[in-house]
Amino acid sequence: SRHYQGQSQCRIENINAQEPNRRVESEAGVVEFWDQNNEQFECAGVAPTRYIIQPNGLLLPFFVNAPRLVYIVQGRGMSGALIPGCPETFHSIRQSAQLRAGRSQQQGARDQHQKIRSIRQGDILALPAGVTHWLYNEGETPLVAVSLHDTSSNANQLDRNLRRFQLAGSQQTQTTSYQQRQQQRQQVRGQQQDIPENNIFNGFNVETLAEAFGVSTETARKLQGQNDQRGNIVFVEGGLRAIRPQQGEDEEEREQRYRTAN
Amino acid sequence: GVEETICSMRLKQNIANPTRADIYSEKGGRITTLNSQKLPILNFLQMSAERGVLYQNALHAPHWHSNAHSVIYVTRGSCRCQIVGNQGRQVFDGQLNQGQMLVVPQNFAVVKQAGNEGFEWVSFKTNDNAMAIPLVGKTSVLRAMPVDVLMNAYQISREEAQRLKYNRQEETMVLTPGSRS
Repeated sequence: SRHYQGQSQCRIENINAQEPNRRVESEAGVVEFWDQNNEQFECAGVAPTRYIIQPNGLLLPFFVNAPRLVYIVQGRGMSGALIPGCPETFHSIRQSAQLRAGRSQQQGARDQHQKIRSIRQGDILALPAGVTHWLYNEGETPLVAVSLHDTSSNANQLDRNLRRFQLAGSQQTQTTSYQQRQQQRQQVRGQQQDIPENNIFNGFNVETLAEAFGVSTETARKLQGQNDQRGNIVFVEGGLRAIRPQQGEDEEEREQRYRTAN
Repeated sequence: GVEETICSMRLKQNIANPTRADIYSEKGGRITTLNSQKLPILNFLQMSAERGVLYQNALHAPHWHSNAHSVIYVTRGSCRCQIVGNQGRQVFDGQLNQGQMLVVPQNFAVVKQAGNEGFEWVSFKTNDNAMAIPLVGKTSVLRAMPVDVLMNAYQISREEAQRLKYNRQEETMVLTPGSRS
């Protein structure tokens, strides 16, 4: 399945353990990148990344050009993978019951969305290429996740560079101590590292966005996040609320329990 | 299984016939896709196609293809087209006219708005079952996210987030013009 990008060049004489060489800090966490141009990663056709998300931190939705496996090294939280073609099926039965009872809805009566998955230490998340994903830390300790992107996969028809497409937020790359050491080397190679990472809405005209979403130009500007200095991991004041199964209850058990009420 | 062999496989299918449209909007236009589920030989080719018609000033919703490049050929009319790549960089913002061809790389987001005389195109995809992921409308990624995620991601109120998710109601891919709150 790896024939598409052609056989990789694997002229490796020594193999070394690798540390991340680029670190991007945000309001509520850090994203660390290993050098995907390293010959060992190039040979394997992969690009690794590590996310460290502080409690109440939300890794803003994004997608990449390659399939990935994410391992939760530490912490717990919730994760949303937005799978194309799937309708927003996740609305709680509790919500319907409350609606029937005529009670007010704190969540907003109309809100529905796709399934949210609880994640905890030891979990693996499998995410196909181009699938948008977000992650929220609802624990008391930092949520650490290591992600390996298979850039040589057939699913990636672009080149082998890992490309991130943010749906929200914007990021001005900040140089850190070990990055500074690497930077000179990379500048020699003609690479530009300090490129601001804007979200994809930023590339569209405000008027077009406003018309497409049917919202005001002011809201469209907020979508672009031009003056947003928070980066790609943001704090959620008061914690993130979303419709999902109650904690501690197994989803399958819950489905079983409500089956007759369907 | 005779009809399953390549010798007797169906090799053609019309995608210009409006009655075969997969997405239809009375005031917006229509889109017809042809993939390997409709025409199995495309599985061999690993390619698919799409035929679209936008009426005056209608929009083809901002979207990206998660598993294919897309090459657009303009068959009639014109549109304003914007394409955005990774890091939010705009890589194209211009008019597309009849007879022109434009490459939209995999994962690059694109939006088109038809000109005064409408816009018609055919596009070729490099996957037999190309998946389009819209940013706006009933099947969009924003509709699939909880309101709280949108509020915190874009620093907007609950009402604004609700509007972002639901303003386009049942519309998908083909958007009628002039709808703004």
